[in-house]
Amino acid sequence: PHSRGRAGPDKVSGLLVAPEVSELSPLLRLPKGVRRGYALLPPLLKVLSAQGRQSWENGVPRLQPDSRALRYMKRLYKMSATKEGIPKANKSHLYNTVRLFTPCSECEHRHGDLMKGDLRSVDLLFNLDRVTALEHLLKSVLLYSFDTSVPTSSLACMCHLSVKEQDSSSQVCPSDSHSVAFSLHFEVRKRKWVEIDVTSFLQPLIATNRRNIHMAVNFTCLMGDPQHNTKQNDFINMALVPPSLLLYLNDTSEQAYHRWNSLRHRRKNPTRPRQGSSPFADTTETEGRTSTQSRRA
Amino acid sequence: SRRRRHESLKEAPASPHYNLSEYFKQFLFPQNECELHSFRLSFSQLKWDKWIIAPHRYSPQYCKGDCPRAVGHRYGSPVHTMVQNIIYEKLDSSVPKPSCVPAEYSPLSVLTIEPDGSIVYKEYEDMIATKCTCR
Repeated sequence: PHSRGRAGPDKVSGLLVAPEVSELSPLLRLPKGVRRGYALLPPLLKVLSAQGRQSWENGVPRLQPDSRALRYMKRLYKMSATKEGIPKANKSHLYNTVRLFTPCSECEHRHGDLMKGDLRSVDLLFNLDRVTALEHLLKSVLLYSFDTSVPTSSLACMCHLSVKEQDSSSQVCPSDSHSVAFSLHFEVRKRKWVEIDVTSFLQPLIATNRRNIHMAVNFTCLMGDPQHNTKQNDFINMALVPPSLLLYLNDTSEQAYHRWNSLRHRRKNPTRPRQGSSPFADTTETEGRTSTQSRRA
Repeated sequence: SRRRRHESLKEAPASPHYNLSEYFKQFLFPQNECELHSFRLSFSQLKWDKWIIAPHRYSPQYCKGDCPRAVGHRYGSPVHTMVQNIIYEKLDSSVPKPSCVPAEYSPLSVLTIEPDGSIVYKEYEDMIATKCTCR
């Protein structure tokens, strides 16, 4: 079970069979024996039935994610796993969990006029309840989706980030606890997404199991090359929606897949016996069996 | 067994090559021996496709079949399996025969929507059986 600090399957107790499963035809329904012992469910079923249960628990339907965010995550899935869902053996791919959070809608206070797509500064509140204590942060990114219809060659942007501290719920306007400003330069030709790495900025907050992160992002961009004195007030059509927060995590729980572990496991596989060690050892047989047909052939 | 094979060959009708290999199979390995079987499910069958975005289909596979008496190293079985078989056959048949179970697995990547609307990509260990053993 995860530590009590964060949300996790252990928070949901009792019989955890997603309601849809109970409507299923009997052959797909979980056998009685399994229903009794919730802990018998393999981790994925546990998580899923917990989710199934939660989405109906308080009668509130599951919140639907932003379609752009869903498109981005589907693209990430295609890059990280094969069509059958097997994780790709990619050296740079150290994460085994990626979480995408969209800001809570009721907390946005925009200073620019969103309708004209001119978004200079926005207040964002991200709720990280779903991050468990066993998930360790590898990288965090603010993800802007751009309206690529704007004819831009290249962009030089100044981004100013500040995290708001809301010590007590009574405090009305949170004060800035720490902030950072940095410039970035990128080509927005076909790219629909721009990732702004905020790992070092958010690391201390996430490491202390902060559940809510409240930040103000001020983003000003100039078209063309900053060396040539472009007009200061030329704002491109900024991201038409507030950014999402992407967390690349290493889940250290047992049910999560650990690349380094699987390599180690292969070398020391206990089911592979030592040849000739047993009094009954068959001298002719080879180890392991994937399928009889291929053996016979 | 050579004489029996010879006699049965005489009886065996002249037939194209593949019948012959089928015919010999009965001598090589017992039928329905412990092996890996394929099983594909789609999350829409379980009505979980509301929150499992990918993959659409999943093949967990499973192990089924009889464990031969002298398993030896054929399945990577330890000596204990042999001993258990002897106990079952000669001492106490209430002790179960060795069972055909998965020996190795591969992971699965899953993309799901969380109850709060956030989206998570996760890689789970041991989700697809890739090899069987007798234990």
